[in-house]
Parts: sequence; structure tokens; C-alpha cells
Amino acid sequence: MNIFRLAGDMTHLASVLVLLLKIHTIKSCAGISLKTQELFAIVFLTRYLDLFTNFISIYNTIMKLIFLGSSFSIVWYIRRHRVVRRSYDKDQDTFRHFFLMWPCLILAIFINEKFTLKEVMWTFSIYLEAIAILPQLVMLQRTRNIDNLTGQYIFLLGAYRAFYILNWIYRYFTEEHYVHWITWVAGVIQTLLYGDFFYYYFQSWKNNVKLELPA
Amino acid sequence: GTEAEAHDEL
Repeated sequence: MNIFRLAGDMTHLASVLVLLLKIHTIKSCAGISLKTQELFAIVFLTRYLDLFTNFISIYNTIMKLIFLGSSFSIVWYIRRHRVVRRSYDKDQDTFRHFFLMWPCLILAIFINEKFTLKEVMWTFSIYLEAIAILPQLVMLQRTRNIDNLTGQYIFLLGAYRAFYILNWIYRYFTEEHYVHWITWVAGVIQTLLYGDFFYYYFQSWKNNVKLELPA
Repeated sequence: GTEAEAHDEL
């Protein structure tokens, strides 16, 4: 484990905690896309199929359980919680997200490192994660006004991806035979999707004004 | 890398 990987995991963890904090304490999910959260839940479910069969470390197992548990509880909160679900902007969250899964599945069947069920599902989760943020970004564009916690949530998610790229660069130079084209290409695409958001996030931070995306 | 190495990330 290198410092970039740890920083990536910690910003990922922080993003989830920020979102749970918003939902649990403020009892609001305003500005949050349920579609993106459902895709994340599917991403973790299909990626961690080896949770009980492939032990890597206590750290890995605990983090996997946290990401699985948090993603499903966030979906539950938005869909089922008596108070929280009332703050969900359903009309702004119209992305046909399940259609994103088909190209990811087809791509995973044809482009993978090994043609086994577990490996294809893992590859599917990598492709799906790359584009899972799209419904959230579309929703941001529509609502434009972004509250602090939502802004921080998306910033932390983007930071997590950026740290993972640094982690791969580090591992490429420090480990032998460390070449993973599938994760790298999908990961870079995923990070680029945050580019626009990052730009406006830093602008608002620099000028000390409220974050607002252009129409 | 081996399969385990490939999936040691989250």
C-alpha cells in the first residue's frame, strides 16, 4: 500500500461519510442523484463477489464491507426513509441509468483479462463505475445551485479517482509486471468526467463564492 | 500480474 492508494481510499471513504452525514443528520438528499447511488451499489455488489473467497487483508475486507453497506443504506434512505425521501428531487433525476449497464456488460464480456463469471462481473463493475457519476453530473447541471455538502461529496469522489491514477503510476514504476490496461483506461475516463466540475469547484473556492455551474 | 494482484485495490 502506497500513500496515493491510501489517500484515494480515504477520500473515497470521506465522500461516503459526507453523504451519509448529509442524509442522516440533515435528513435531506436534495441534489443527490438516486440513479448514481443505485449504480454505485451495483458496482460494489458485482466487484466484491470475491469478498469471502479471496482474502487480501483485514483492511481490504473491512473497506469492502463499508462500501457495500454504505451504498445500499444510501439507496435505502433515499427510496424508503419517511423524511429523507421527500427531499429527493425526482423530477431533476431523470437519467435512464439502467441503460448504461448494457454497454458495460457487453464490453465486459468481450474485453476482460479472463473469461470467468467472477472476472467478467469484476470488469463490468470497473466499466460501470467509470460512468456511474453521469446521472449525478446531469442533475448538477440542471439544479445549478449546489449546497456545500453535495459539492464536497462530488469533490471527494473526484479526488479519490485522481489519487488512484497517481497510485497506478507509482505502482507501475515500483512493481514488476504491473500493467492493467482495463482499469487504467476506465479509471482515466472516469476521472476526466470530473474535470469540468473540478474547474468550477476551484473557481468558487478561489473567489470565495458559492459553487454554481453555468447553464 | 496475477489475479490476486489485479484485485487488491478497492
